[in-house]
Amino acid sequence: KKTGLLKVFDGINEKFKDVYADLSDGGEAELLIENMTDPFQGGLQIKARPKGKKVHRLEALSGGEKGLVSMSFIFAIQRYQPSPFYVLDEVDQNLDALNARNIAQMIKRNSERAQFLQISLREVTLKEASNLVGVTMQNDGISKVIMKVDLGTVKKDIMDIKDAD
Amino acid sequence: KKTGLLKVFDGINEKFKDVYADLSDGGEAELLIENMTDPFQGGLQIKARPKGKKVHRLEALSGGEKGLVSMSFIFAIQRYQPSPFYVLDEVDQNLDALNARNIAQMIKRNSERAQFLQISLREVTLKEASNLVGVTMQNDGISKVIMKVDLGTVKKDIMDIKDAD
Amino acid sequence: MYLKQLEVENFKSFKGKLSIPFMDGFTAITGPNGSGKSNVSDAVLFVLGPRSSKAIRAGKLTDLIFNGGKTGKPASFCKVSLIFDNSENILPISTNEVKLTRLVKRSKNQIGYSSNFYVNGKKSTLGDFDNILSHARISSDGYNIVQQGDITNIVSMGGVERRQILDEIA
Amino acid sequence: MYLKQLEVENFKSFKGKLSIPFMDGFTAITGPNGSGKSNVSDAVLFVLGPRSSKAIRAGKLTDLIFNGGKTGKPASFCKVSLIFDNSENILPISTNEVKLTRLVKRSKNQIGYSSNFYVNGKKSTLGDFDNILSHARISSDGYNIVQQGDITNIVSMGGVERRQILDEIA
Ligand SMILES: Nc1ncnc2c1ncn2[C@@H]1O[C@H](COP(=O)(O)OP(=O)(O)OP(=O)(O)O)[C@@H](O)[C@H]1O
Ligand SMILES: Nc1ncnc2c1ncn2[C@@H]1O[C@H](COP(=O)(O)OP(=O)(O)OP(=O)(O)O)[C@@H](O)[C@H]1O
Ligand SMILES: [Mg+2]
Ligand SMILES: [Mg+2]
Repeated sequence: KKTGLLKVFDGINEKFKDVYADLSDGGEAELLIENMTDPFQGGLQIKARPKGKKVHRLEALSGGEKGLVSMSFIFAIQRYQPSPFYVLDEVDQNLDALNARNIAQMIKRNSERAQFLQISLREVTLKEASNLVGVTMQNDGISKVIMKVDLGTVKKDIMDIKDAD
Repeated sequence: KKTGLLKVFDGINEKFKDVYADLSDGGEAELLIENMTDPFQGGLQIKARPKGKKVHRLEALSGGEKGLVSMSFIFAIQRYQPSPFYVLDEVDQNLDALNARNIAQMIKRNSERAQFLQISLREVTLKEASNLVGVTMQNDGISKVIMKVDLGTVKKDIMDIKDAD
Repeated sequence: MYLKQLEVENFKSFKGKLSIPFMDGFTAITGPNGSGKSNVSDAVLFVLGPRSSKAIRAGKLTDLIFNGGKTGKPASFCKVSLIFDNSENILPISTNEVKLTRLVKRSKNQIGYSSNFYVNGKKSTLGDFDNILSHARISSDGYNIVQQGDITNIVSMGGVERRQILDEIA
Repeated sequence: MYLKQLEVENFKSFKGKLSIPFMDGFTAITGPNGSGKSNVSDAVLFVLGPRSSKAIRAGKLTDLIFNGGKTGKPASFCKVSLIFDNSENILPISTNEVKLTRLVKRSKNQIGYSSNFYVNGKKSTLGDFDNILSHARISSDGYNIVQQGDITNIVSMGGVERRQILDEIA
């Protein structure tokens, strides 16, 4: 049991380091088992140092920096134990345009090996997807799904805003 | 003490109903004191019904619908007991482009009576502001502030993405 | 293997029967606030059988049945099917497609409900689903589905809870 | 009355002395993730004296002192001043501008710290600040400052906690 956990830990930690360094353009992060002699007595910590900064407590990171750490953790699990499909719901909510695009581009690369459904309100994310699905609702409380939309239709008809952000 | 609380409750509730009806383009919402005989024994509930929908438990609302309810509550407090200045940090994180713009436009109207500083990553919000301030950081961990930026500069130089969302 | 189609019937804000085909690769889903995007993700989670109904934002399972919308009558059941492409035989079922269905029906007395699982139309159990899906490493508790707001939990959760994610995988 | 200027010195990611003028009306603040936007809001909250340091995302007050960035040496103190336009005499101070300053200094022994408050340069107390600011209905616990992520708390907090917001106002 303990060797099983440590094997999973090593595998995911290695991927986590790679993914975070990639997404943060040179930052460093790692996972740490609090109690190496008996891992089940302690927890799993995360240490992250964004590029150009000193190491901080995880709580001192900004909202977007935390989002990048979380996505790195999720991608690391996915790389260690690939599954055929994933659903991600507004994981880009605190990311700036650059980080949101980087995450979407990583999803795009990962989508060669697995199916990704990503729910998003951000144009920079929608631009990276291969397929676009719209969900709308008239004033009757009933959801309708519009298949194969293009970005132009999304901004005009679905999001109802001509010069959307 | 009880009459004081009930007076505040009535005042804020009235404003809350107005603001939510305005922001949700015709939805209905109200505040409810759980224990009217002894308000201090109970809590304060919120009931909200987005336009075209049945009344739901508050938890069943979507992320953006909850954001609208929260902002209505904050604006109601501000209207009942106006203060000279406010700081709002990424309150538009779960809002679609239309709702984000509506909130920004309400802030713009309120800013005739009070000062508002709103931190945002969304272009649709930045467009509504009268003044724009940029905060950046090179790879040295030191924040710099750039005064009086225009939206074009923000997209190119500050957010470092040419065709930002 | 990928999710080829999602069929929803009277599930949350989806009235009547609706079939949503999905492509392989990267699909983005967008739309206004409150339109039903997260309900799509809840529909997937509903079939995968989360340990708790809280994960699909419902107080009780019957909260998931279409409530009639603004003016209509509430439905009496909700049904969701996930149709997976199984041409590579990853799932231990011999068909090219595997259809996993979950049905929740209100009881006649309007208080209780029944909950049933089906594989390719034949009655099954949640245990069977878990077993079938584990072959593809799909689980409702793993990180296949990251719900709205979850992204901020990973950093804020305690160390032990975070370790338990690895325990699941081990 | 409005916040005319924010002066920060060695506060969080702001090295050395920096003065940020603000206009009246609606100002938006933007910039990349991690650049220091929320630190601006923390600087305001720092002077208003929140009940707990958790509100400014610090374990202890000395976490707020500039840590030197990538290569530099940590500073020994941090200081923030809020300069309000008081031409309408809302604040009970007879000057046209009111400057509220808070200073936190590391002790020589590197473990403790001292925390001081000043009004227009003269030593004061947090109680004085509270009293002065209450004339303008500015409080660190009211809804003048909505921190990042707070927006989701209003709906998810319990009824009693929500009622307590009204108690404060009453
Ligand atoms: N049983 C039900 N019957 C009808 N409608 C329901 C039911 N359960 C939930 N809903 C509706 O679904 C809506 C929420 O949908 P959902 O959370 O999917 O929105 P969303 O598109 O994700 O929005 P956002 O962008 O704000 O996250 C609610 O407004 C609620 O009224
Ligand atoms: N005492 C300190 N000394 C130096 N840097 C600090 C200190 N405390 C916090 N920081 C830095 O401040 C950064 C966070 O800044 P902040 O939260 O203001 O970012 P932000 O612009 O709001 O980003 P986001 O858009 O992601 O919310 C952290 O990366 C952290 O390294
Ligand atoms: Mg949603
Ligand atoms: Mg921030």
